[in-house]
Amino acid sequence: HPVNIPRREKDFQGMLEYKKEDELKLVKNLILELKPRGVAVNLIPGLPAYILFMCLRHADYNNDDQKVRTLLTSTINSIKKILKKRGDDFETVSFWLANTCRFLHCLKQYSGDEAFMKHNTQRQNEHSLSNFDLAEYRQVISDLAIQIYQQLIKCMENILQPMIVSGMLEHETIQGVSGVKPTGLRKRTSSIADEGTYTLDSILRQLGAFHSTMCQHGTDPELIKQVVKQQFYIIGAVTLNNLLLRKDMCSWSKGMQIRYNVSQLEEWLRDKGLMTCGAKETLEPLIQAAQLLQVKKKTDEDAEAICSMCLALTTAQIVKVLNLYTPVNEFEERVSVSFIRTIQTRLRDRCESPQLLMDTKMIYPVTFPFSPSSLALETIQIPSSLNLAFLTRV
Amino acid sequence: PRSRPRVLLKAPTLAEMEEMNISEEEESP
Repeated sequence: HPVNIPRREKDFQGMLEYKKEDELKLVKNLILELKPRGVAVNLIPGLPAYILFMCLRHADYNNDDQKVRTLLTSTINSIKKILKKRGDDFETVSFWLANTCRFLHCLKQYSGDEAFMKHNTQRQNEHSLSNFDLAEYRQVISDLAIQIYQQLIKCMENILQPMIVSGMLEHETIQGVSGVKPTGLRKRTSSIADEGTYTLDSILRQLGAFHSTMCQHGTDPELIKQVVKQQFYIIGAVTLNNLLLRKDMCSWSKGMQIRYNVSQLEEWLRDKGLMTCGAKETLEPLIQAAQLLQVKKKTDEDAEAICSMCLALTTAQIVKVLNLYTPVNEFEERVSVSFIRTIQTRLRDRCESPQLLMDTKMIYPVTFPFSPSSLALETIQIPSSLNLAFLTRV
Repeated sequence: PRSRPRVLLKAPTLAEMEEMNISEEEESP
């Protein structure tokens, strides 16, 4: 066994040497068998991406195009394979989205292209790829990141979906505003029956769990913003669609409850420093529907106010809410047919789709803004828990 | 400053890689 003499970090060049025959072992141990919830919890964020890039640098340094190609292909295929196998596990998908993006950023940061070198230290510039231009592979990896992002959104949607109607519409946290329940309200009165139902708190806790997982994995802040905007869109769209289909959700008190719930979601955004990510704006149709439940709906002036307020709702949606509106007590009345006709006349000239329900499957296009890292590759050490002792620091 | 330009490595598309991957997956049970 050779004696391991510790070398000073400045003597390393930020590369990892491996034998061709160890490539399968590398992707197996680092990608296929790595458990984001186990070993990976204590890793520096993006470590698998840095390790793979440092291996790639060594193949590039040796001018071995075949080794570069097979490593990139094995890496991409292994990431796809693990996502096929564990694609319904949010932590796995988030972990590989963060690492795929980090790998993509490394390919840019060390590409030698001046546009990506602006923030590099001199030492980092010395670590640029020497022999190969991997621009085409960067495109493939960017496509892979888009696929992983879409999978992350689906995964998150599967978790959130069952909570939304219960937490945003059915569960009442404001006591005593309902008065007489509108007919058809399916509120359970027994506290035992309430156990196991989702509340707004369940949604907020889940959003917090998604957020902290992504932060822990070193996901780019710009990407987190896009995920959160998409989450809020889904919450808003599913809530509004259910409101548009359920008479028992169209009352003054439900409007109050929804506005309170929206304020709590906004509070969550503020707490996470995400007020400018566009998430709040995705709730606008829901906010306006809640306001519509609460405003007066009688005179021509009321009709005018409604038409200038509900710009994020389609005519079909406005008319549907007015038709479904159900008084909760004897002081209120149903919306008159003539009032609804007035609204329809006023909105006749609007250019819009006749769409009633929102598309809950819509996904905003994602971008991965370049995010260079200040980490010095030569300082990276590989924890023994990764079982990569066959890699040699160079 | 570099003395010579880097060599562009042609890459298959993600879809092409997927096709390549099918034969690979058939091997595993």
